[in-house]
Amino acid sequence: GEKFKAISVADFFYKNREIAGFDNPVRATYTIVRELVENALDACEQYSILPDVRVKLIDEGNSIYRLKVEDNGIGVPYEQIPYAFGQILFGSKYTLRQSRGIFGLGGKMAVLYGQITAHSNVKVISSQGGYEKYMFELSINIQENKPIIKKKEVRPNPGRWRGTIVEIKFEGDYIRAKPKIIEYFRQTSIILPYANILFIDPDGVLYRFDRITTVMPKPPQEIKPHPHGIDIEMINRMINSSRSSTLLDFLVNNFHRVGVATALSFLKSVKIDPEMNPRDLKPEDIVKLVNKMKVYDKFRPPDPDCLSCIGPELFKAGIIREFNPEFVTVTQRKPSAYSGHPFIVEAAIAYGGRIPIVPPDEILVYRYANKIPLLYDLHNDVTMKVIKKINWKRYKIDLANMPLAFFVHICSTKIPYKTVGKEYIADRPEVEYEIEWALKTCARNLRIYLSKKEKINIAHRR
Amino acid sequence: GEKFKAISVADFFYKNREIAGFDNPVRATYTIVRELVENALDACEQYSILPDVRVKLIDEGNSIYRLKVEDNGIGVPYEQIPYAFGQILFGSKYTLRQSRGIFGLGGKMAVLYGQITAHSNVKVISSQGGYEKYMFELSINIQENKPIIKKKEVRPNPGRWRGTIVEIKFEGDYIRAKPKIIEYFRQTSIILPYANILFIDPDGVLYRFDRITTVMPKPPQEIKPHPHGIDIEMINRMINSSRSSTLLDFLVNNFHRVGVATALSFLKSVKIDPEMNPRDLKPEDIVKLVNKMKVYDKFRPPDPDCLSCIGPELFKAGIIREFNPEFVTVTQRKPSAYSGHPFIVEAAIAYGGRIPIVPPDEILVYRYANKIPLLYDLHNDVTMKVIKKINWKRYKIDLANMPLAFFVHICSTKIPYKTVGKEYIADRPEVEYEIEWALKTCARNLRIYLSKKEKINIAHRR
Ligand SMILES: Nc1ncnc2c1ncn2[C@@H]1O[C@H](COP(=O)(O)OP(=O)(O)OP(=O)(O)O)[C@@H](O)[C@H]1O
Ligand SMILES: Nc1ncnc2c1ncn2[C@@H]1O[C@H](COP(=O)(O)OP(=O)(O)OP(=O)(O)O)[C@@H](O)[C@H]1O
Ligand SMILES: [Mg+2]
Ligand SMILES: [Mg+2]
Repeated sequence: GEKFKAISVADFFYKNREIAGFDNPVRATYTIVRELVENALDACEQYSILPDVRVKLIDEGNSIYRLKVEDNGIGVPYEQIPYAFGQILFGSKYTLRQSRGIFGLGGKMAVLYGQITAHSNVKVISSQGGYEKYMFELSINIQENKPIIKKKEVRPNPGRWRGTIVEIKFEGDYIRAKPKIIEYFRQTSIILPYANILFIDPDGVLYRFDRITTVMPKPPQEIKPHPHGIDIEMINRMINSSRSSTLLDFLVNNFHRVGVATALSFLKSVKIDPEMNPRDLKPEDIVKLVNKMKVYDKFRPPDPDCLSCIGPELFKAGIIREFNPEFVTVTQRKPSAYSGHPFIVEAAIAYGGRIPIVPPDEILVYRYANKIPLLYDLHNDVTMKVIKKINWKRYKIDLANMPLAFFVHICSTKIPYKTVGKEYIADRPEVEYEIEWALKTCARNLRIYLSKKEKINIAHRR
Repeated sequence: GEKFKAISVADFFYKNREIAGFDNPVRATYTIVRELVENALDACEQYSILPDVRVKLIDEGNSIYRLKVEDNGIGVPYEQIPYAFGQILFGSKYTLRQSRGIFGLGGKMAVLYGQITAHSNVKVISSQGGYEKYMFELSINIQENKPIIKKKEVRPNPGRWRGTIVEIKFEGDYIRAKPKIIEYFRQTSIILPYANILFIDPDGVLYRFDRITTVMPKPPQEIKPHPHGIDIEMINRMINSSRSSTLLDFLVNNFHRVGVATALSFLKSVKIDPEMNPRDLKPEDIVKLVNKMKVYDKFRPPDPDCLSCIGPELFKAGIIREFNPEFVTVTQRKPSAYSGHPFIVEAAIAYGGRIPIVPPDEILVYRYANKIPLLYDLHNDVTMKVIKKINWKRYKIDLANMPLAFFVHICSTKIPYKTVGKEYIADRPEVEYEIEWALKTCARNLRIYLSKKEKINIAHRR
């Protein structure tokens, strides 16, 4: 007969680590750098700390590398360190606000990979700026998905240092991963002109991206779920943990931007008694309530306070620093939503300067999701689909013969990644629509510039 | 400060269900059919039962569908039914043998999706052919990842029926999913000429694929891990659960095809004492042992008994039934391995008959992994990469102007899927190599046929 058993989620991701971006030592090297740097940047930006992130990758021989990532972020509280780094599906980003992290497993996958390929423990030093700083050496008990504390120390912190240092040893391949890693830092610096990023690679080469501004986007604020994002599971959980004795209070207390007037008019339109106790709702009433909420069109749209875009000024500054283009146009769309999740698309097109002319199948497209550069699977991604769809000739833009670079940034409380490795974004009609109009707006601005330039050239030639 | 919490793996896949193939109602409809049919086929083939699988999809209105899948497989034991269908990361396929299932979550994702979109419980009726059959109605406690038994019954089973019936209601979109669903059944029948598959769709249309043979491939046998597939975590678990008092016994008892002579010669070559107790190995010894095992080239290659290919006869029969080609060549490569995982590539090229001539970017490629048809992400898949690489002109094969269909089937104890939705296969050089040589062998056979045909035509024209 069949042998049945359960496995832990750590065991699942250990057996199937290619699903998380750990296919082989080359891809693993890239993914580990990415995951740790993204944790560092989230820890800074969420608290309006101008990021200082230092990354050092050392070749220890025999394909073993040691990666050290240091940040000046908010730090991790003492009791949370073992779980934050040693328990898969644990973290602080399960909230409805924009952040790079969403799954609660990126950092742990790096730890796990280091553990199974180099038998090494992760070292974490962190402080939240208090009198003490904490040092842990951890590994993961994979079969039970819990941390194993190999060593822990509390040390004095006289300088009130605040931040986190994470050090992992693992089997990697820097030679093959290098182009992607350098490109990742470069693309990160384009979108983060206010961050100091330093990378010292195994060859001792220093890559420095210094900040050119101290202006930062406002950090995102957590919001309650929007009624359009509701499903049966969510509403059951809300009902079970709610103290509201009426459906009216329940809606007002649990949903984003739903006030008494909106709640009353919604309940009236679906003929449900505002005074009834939510716990008295029968299963079929819940289904009806959920279906009605999803299609009721008089709810206020989501508030973009839960998002934190780059903004046209900073985006432009980053692009100018990197490419020194002859012309750049940046646009930010109004907030939109898909399935109740607010999102904003920012796009840019840059022309000339250090941008080369490239063959059409090597078109320069820079994609970002919640400020994370996406470097893989371009042709699967929704942005490429849109670029292929637009009739660039209408804007007198010749993709094959003009020095062009395209930039698309999507911010959302939930980026619809198709993979745990955050490689590309699933198709969503609302997102596709916003990307299309953002790029067309930029295309129109470029056309205006090019035709002005053309007139000036014609005038000069006379 | 940050709010830290842990979530269950069910909660993770609920929040991120697009990662498992549940992006939207269209894709969900396809994925649910796929997951349940694959469970049914595994339950038959593992026990040499000629599969009879009946699938009925009913449109209940309001985008709600009811799917019922019935099989004559081995059935599920009474105590396991709640966990098999109600606990994520639970199953009987965590063993080293070929099967369609590997993750322990496909069926549960279908249950979960039905639960959150249609507030419905899964119904399971099963029997292993004994005096009783069991009926359960279940849902999943998502936050705790455990089953909620809504109803259970033991009924008499006078006819000694053996099999499983699974019924799920969910929000779907058959109209848009239909082409992929029909194609899935069609491609399944090509590779399974010994299976009876019946699909009744919401429009009442019957799609019947009747068996044309009662010959079945031998089911796969479970094997121990191969030394080349070892890593530090694995060997630590083996040591902890081993009763062997010597390293020699430990190797012989825990690894695939490692006999006393092989174990001794390996240990001698790495200067480790065969008599030492495995529990006395220090961490650095374990690292050394693992690294040496991975590169020692005198271990016997994996035994293909853990695999269960179609075989050239059956593959040909399935292709002939579907396409009635003028010519078909099928080849099966010798067993190979990647990272200690045995695999076999089978390939075929069919020419003429009902096969149409298609434009080059619509090339007819049928991909299978452990007998699962892969219908998405063709251009990301390793098979397409190989097809683009081969110089078909050398074989006088004109992709643009000949009626051709290409078939590639990979069998392995571990298919390196890039996604939880089993959409496409990651690149592995060993696998790429085998696919390339399988297709080239077929190409050569086709060329021989075409040049014979050419000679006959020339002879006739005289
Ligand atoms: N450098 C850091 N500074 C502060 N907190 C950190 C740092 N690195 C990790 N953490 C904390 O540890 C948690 C877990 O990190 P991990 O990368 O595993 O998951 P995540 O970032 O929440 O989600 P994702 O899997 O998408 O990356 C984070 O949510 C954060 O609270
Ligand atoms: N029709 C069936 N007949 C017999 N056993 C079944 C059937 N459907 C499910 N099972 C049992 O339930 C277990 C869980 O199924 P599930 O689809 O969730 O995971 P899996 O098939 O093991 O892996 P995967 O996630 O890759 O599909 C299976 O391993 C199998 O033991
Ligand atoms: Mg993270
Ligand atoms: Mg399954």
